[in-house]
Amino acid sequence: MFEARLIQGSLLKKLVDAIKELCTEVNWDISNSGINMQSMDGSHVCLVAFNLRADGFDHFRCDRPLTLGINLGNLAKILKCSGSNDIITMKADDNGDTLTLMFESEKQDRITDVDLKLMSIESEHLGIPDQDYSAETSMPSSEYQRIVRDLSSIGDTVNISATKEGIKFSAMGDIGTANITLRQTSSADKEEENVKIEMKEPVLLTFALRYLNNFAKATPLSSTVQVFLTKDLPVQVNYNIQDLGYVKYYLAPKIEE
Amino acid sequence: MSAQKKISTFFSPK
Repeated sequence: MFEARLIQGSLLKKLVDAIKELCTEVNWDISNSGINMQSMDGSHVCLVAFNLRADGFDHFRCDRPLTLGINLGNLAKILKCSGSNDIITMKADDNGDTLTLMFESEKQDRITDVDLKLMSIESEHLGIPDQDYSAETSMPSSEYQRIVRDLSSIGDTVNISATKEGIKFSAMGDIGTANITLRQTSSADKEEENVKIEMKEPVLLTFALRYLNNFAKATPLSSTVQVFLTKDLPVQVNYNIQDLGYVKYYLAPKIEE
Repeated sequence: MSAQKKISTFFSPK
């Protein structure tokens, strides 16, 4: 038996919206420590992972580990039936073939329950090695969203470089070129509005903007985002979900042949 | 020309 109640149900809706375009059919691994998912996108270019900790839920019960095969598009359709202030409860039996979702309005005067059919999904787990990052940047998630969106109107790929000058995003396309450089800041009113850059060594990597743009769908989940760059390795883009867990995206670089 | 790498080039199955 699995049962989890999330007071801030809108977080589940935002999480599914943040990953559903990259991954359509995924396995959720449920254990008494929480809910985990890892999935590659259809073209196997990026990896998406999330963790929702059991202690982030109002109530969490999992008698034995379960794997729930979920079509995220269908789950997103169901979550559209929930109100933005609803409390969401998820339930599944150990050998059941459905996930029950219950939406309770704030005043608890309206209750919706929906059964989502589960699927059997074959997926392989990739091991993510501990990486020694060349550069780690923390910035407002709205800033990241704007950079990748603005550069997408210039080109399809972006060069990201970290130097002592800051972190530079460069795109080149038929209409011209664009560079956006972010420098470390410390003057913002709120700590999360600052840009923090920790650079161990200069690094330059090339990525497809289409995916970096897709990662920005997680913007509503967190006010900040961390971007980890490592020489010749995938970029890691992390959104921490306050008091609940995280969603992480990894994108393989484009490399000169 | 730069080529898009697959994620499995960097991370291996567990």
